[in-house]
Amino acid sequence: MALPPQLRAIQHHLRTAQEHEKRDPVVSYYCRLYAMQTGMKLDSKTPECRKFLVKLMDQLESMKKELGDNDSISQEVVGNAHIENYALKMFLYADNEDRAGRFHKNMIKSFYSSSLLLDVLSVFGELSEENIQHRKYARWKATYIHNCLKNGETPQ
Amino acid sequence: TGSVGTSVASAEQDELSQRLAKLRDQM
Repeated sequence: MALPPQLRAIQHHLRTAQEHEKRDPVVSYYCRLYAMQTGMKLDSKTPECRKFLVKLMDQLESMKKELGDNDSISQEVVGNAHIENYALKMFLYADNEDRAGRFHKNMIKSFYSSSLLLDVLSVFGELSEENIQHRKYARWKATYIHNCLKNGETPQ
Repeated sequence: TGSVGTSVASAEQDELSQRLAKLRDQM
């Protein structure tokens, strides 16, 4: 279903959910949960947004049934650790590539996806200061390196 | 129609909030 423009802010989290459907269903579930909660705050009034959010909720409930016995889904503290570990793993991969001077689409995507997953961590509560800094740095780095490569410059 | 539309909208919003709360409570 097409994403209504009012919900544009969650489109990348939903794409990350789709990309992880098979690879890591727990990541996919929490990306959708974050998108659902954020979408409800963005706009649950206009009919097309409400329709979209109802579909997303249907998806979440069926994922919940499929994954219900997974501790990462049934216990928030386990889910929190799962998402945080995954986000930091992506961040470290990208950071290592950056420090080694290896700039490519994959590492840009890893920086950006790690920042999205740090957004998702907020479903479990306030982000730590460290994760807020990580998210800011990862988003800035992804944008900076992307622009450098687009302009044919070497990132510093 | 305006008021009916509004009450349908808010009923659906409430239902979504309840489903979300239920989903999270079961975690």
